[in-house]
Amino acid sequence: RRLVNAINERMSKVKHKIVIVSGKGGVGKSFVAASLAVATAMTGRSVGVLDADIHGPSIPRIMGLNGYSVFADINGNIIPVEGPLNILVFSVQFLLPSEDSPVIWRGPLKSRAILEMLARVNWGELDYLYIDLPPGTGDEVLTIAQQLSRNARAIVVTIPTELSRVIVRKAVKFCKQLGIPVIGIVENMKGFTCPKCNTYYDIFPGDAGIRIAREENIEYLGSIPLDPRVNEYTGRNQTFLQK
Amino acid sequence: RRLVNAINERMSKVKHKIVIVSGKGGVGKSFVAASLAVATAMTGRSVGVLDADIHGPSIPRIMGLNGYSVFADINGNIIPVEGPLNILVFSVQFLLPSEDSPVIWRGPLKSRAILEMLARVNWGELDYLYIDLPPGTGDEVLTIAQQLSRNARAIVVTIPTELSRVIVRKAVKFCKQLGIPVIGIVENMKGFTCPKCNTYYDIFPGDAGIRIAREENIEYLGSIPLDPRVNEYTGRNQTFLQK
Ligand SMILES: Nc1ncnc2c1ncn2[C@@H]1O[C@H](COP(=O)(O)OP(=O)(O)O)[C@@H](O)[C@H]1O
Ligand SMILES: Nc1ncnc2c1ncn2[C@@H]1O[C@H](COP(=O)(O)OP(=O)(O)O)[C@@H](O)[C@H]1O
Ligand SMILES: [Zn+2]
Repeated sequence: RRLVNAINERMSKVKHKIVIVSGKGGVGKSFVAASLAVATAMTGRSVGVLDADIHGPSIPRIMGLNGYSVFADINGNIIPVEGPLNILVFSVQFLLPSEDSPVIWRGPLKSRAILEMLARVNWGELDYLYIDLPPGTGDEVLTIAQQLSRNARAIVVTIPTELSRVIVRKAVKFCKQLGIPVIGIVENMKGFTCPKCNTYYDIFPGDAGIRIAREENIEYLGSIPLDPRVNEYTGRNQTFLQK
Repeated sequence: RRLVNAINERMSKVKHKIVIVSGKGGVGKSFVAASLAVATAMTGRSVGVLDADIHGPSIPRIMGLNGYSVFADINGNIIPVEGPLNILVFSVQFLLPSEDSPVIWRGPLKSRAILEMLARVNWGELDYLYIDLPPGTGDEVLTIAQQLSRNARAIVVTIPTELSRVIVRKAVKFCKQLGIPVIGIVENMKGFTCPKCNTYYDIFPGDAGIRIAREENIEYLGSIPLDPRVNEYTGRNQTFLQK
């Protein structure tokens, strides 16, 4: 198919493709994807972020690019938006008429939109492309995984709870079934330390990150505490991943 | 179609059908659905919970029904599992071979599974049926909304953050577009008070619940604080919604 050839052509110019997966929503996947992009860009590498969460695109707002829209050039290529530290960003939100409208699309339409995004966004030469995947292992995730599986790697994000462990483990098995090597797992929202009296609380108790790493034989990349500043920085994104 | 007639027949025996929606994952939709079911059952009414989150079913574990499976009777009806306080529970998890296996289904297969669930699970006469919807406004949500829209109502769940406000507002508009009256919105994970020094922290800062209620002209049903006990009770579910 025409689209698949165009995707292979585009992706051949990107050295490292990393999908950020979790299976469960609300664990901080978008926050981690944006933080990794910022951390990588600060080392001088060229970086892009693709927000593939059609129903809940949050990358533009996290990167301070709210309200932008994208343009296509005469050849039909879509030019991504330039964010902080020259990071190139593309999100389905840039194509929607307004941020308010719910995207009420069924599977085949979503898959088509994903293929178009992968084929038509002109990233140029990139060192790293981070792809923020939606929750679940449905159409969007499957389409991206099938198109990129030859040379993408995955970083998995979880919160510590038992509920999260059971669902995020499915996402790790999904990557294995599709032949996507898993770099490791990040445990987000791990504990909160009261700034006043220094008492540590396990607001989301559990050790899902460590247990999934052990059970699925993947690397535990570290944890990020619950921190109100994460939300205050949304828009400027200066928070970093703690290894 | 045969399936649609069977669904209408089943649903005609249920007095109140309430869908729990959020659009965004990880806001506590399953926790709120289970809490509402427990609170309603304690008033002596007959209650059911349908977990329609195919990729991330967490209702069984929250209700302490982990590891159960369901049986079909000679007519092909599926008998739901009986949980605490005689609450009837059905989840796609009861049909899967193991809790570990990711469900890698595309839209049409998911919609078919949802229709079969609605048609074949034999709830009998029920006062209330709570339906926990997955994140997004894709196939599962659309199929259920279209089948039940004549007489279901919605309760929306959000966390306080700005990111959540933008995405959860789409879910409210989705309900309006499909003609599903919205009972109101619950704001979950609102603030954490240090038990030791009594300092209040906005770990997820913002006022998404109040603003969506005002902008979309729906009722603000109240807030639930971040509380580690929510996770400790998973399995026994004794936590209640604070109005
Ligand atoms: N470590 C953290 N501390 C506090 N808030 C966080 C943290 N990580 C993420 N958040 C917030 O939690 C919410 C969910 O994060 P998000 O990145 O949207 O998750 P996902 O992409 O998995 O749905 C957002 O409002 C985000 O700002
Ligand atoms: N008020 C709360 N305080 C602490 N933890 C909570 C609270 N509400 C939900 N949780 C936990 O947060 C996680 C996400 O909740 P869940 O009900 O699975 O969300 P959703 O169904 O929206 O994905 C679960 O591990 C749950 O136990
Ligand atoms: Zn304190």
